[in-house]
Amino acid sequence: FQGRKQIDAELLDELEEALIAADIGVPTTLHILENVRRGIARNQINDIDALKLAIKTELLSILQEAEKNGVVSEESVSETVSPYVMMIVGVNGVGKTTTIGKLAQRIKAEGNDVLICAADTFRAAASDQLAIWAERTGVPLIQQKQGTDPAAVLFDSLKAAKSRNSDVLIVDTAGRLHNKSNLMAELEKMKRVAGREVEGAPHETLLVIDAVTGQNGLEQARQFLKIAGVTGIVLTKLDGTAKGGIAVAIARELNLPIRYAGIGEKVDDLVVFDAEQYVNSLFE
Amino acid sequence: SLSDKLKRTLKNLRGEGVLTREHVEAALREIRMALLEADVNYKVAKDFIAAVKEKAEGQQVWTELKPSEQVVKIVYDELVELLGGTSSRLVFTKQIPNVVMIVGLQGSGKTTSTGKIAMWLAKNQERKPLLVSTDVYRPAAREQLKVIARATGQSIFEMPETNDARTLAREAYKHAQQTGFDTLLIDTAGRLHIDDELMEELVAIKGETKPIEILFVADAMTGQDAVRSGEEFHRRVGITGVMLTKMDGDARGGAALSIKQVTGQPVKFVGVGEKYDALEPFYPDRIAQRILG
Ligand SMILES: Nc1nc2c(ncn2[C@@H]2O[C@H](COP(=O)(O)OP(=O)(O)OP(=O)(O)O)[C@@H](O)[C@H]2O)c(=O)[nH]1
Ligand SMILES: Nc1nc2c(ncn2[C@@H]2O[C@H](COP(=O)(O)OP(=O)(O)OP(=O)(O)O)[C@@H](O)[C@H]2O)c(=O)[nH]1
Ligand SMILES: [Mg+2]
Ligand SMILES: [Mg+2]
Repeated sequence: FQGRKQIDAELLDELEEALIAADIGVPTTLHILENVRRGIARNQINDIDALKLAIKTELLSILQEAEKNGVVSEESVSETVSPYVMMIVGVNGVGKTTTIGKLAQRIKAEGNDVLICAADTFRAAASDQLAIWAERTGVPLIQQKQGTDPAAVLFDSLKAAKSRNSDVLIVDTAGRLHNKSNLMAELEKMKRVAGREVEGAPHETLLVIDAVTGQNGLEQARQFLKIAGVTGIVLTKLDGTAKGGIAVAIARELNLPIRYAGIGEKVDDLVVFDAEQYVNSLFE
Repeated sequence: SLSDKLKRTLKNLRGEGVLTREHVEAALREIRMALLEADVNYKVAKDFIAAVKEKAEGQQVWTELKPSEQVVKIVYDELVELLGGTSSRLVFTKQIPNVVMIVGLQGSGKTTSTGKIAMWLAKNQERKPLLVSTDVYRPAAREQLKVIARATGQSIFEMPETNDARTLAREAYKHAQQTGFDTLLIDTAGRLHIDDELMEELVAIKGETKPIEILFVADAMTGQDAVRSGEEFHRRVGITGVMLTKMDGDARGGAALSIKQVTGQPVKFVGVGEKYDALEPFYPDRIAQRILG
């Protein structure tokens, strides 16, 4: 391996750029390369394939660590607590409403009675959009007219879910930028309403992150975690060319696991997130 | 902020007559970090750094500024120049109607922006706009634009009997011609730049309506991929301008520089909120400051 150190320097630059290009971000990239450099110095990494494997291993361990610490799953909530409440949150346009259509399909197919709450009472035609998804999946929907207090729609939905013995209630919320304190406060209020009506609700709060998001995604996750108590991430639009690497930075800094990935606009385009498959795709 | 970081980096270097290579090298690393943190594409950042290096090295040290302040000024000026001071006023012809197409990735803010732009043109350029949604895919997309049209007092063309985007565009065009709307704003469905069929659909709509403006609507929080989507939309459809949305958030908006560099087309408008009057013309100096943090 005469020229080995030389190759590594240039190669490390290329690999650093690949990680940056995937939106992994500078701090996480430097952290990964630092560990890799140590492995090179100890002669544990001696060629390009070992180097790539080392980086993949670093990425995988970040994601798996978050999965361990992360999340609540429906199995951890007692059968007597009903309904299981899932709140879907995130900034504007990331794919919340579409994801709910996909989730409703999946959860219903697992044998559950699902109810959807149209708590985006703000945006033009938001409940019309969700109503079409509800119809497509054969899942009932609770909605009110535009301008109603979202906490009121949530309250009605919780009452309806309890009286119908629904297993799962999925709550759609309006897109909101995390730097708008009044909108974040609205989310907080909705959580309190849920918690008063059903013990431990919302049992799952999924933050939807668009795979094209850059470093701002980390700040989104910080604020939503702090104010809305996020329990997991849904990474959408992975069928595009963006790699969604910001989810790795989110996993590392906040220990939030990626629960699902959106891979298209149709009702079946949702998969349970597979960290190994994802890490391999980062290097394609 | 970048100025603080540069002050710290350069404080032990003596300022003597010219900005030395040492000054500049030390500063460039901080600048690269700031650009990447702001989501400027890493290749665009590389080219930018090279340009700054060339401008900075050997420059006479200005006596009123510290070396760090001088470097920041060079970077800021270069950024403002690249972002380009083109006018954001759309350029219209005598034709009836003039067509403006609104395109971009899913969820970037096109439908909302179509309403905003219509309102802005009516108010600031005395245009008579007609809206049409050619989004035949997304649930309640046409309904969404209809609600927006009603809320902003705009006219909208509807043809519920068809599910073909081309037909909607063509018929809306004819309707505008016959009824004297001087501007036709065409909202299109969000699509991936790698979806051949849908990209072809945009080319077909363009062919039918010969737009004077094709605006690429991009989310301010877009990361490294901005270069790919911007480049591909420009290559296949040909954009004439960019609208950067959700700038009321705290995303630094480096995507603006990336898209400008790779398409050569200017950012014309900025979306600054969910309400339909939340539209501003693009000011390069403001976004330059924001990118540099
Ligand atoms: N390609 C692709 N498009 C997606 C995916 N998920 C959602 N979309 C599209 O993204 C756009 C926005 O989706 P919505 O579900 O309306 O997003 P939202 O977060 O509810 O938006 P707001 O309620 O306005 O904040 C739509 O065009 C969807 O079809 C995905 O996984 N892949
Ligand atoms: N805060 C903020 N929200 C915006 C802005 N522009 C659009 N939005 C919001 O972003 C979300 C998506 O907007 P749409 O207009 O539905 O996006 P779209 O590009 O038409 O989506 P598709 O048709 O599905 O591709 C909505 O919640 C809008 O209210 C903006 O400048 N600021
Ligand atoms: Mg929605
Ligand atoms: Mg739209």
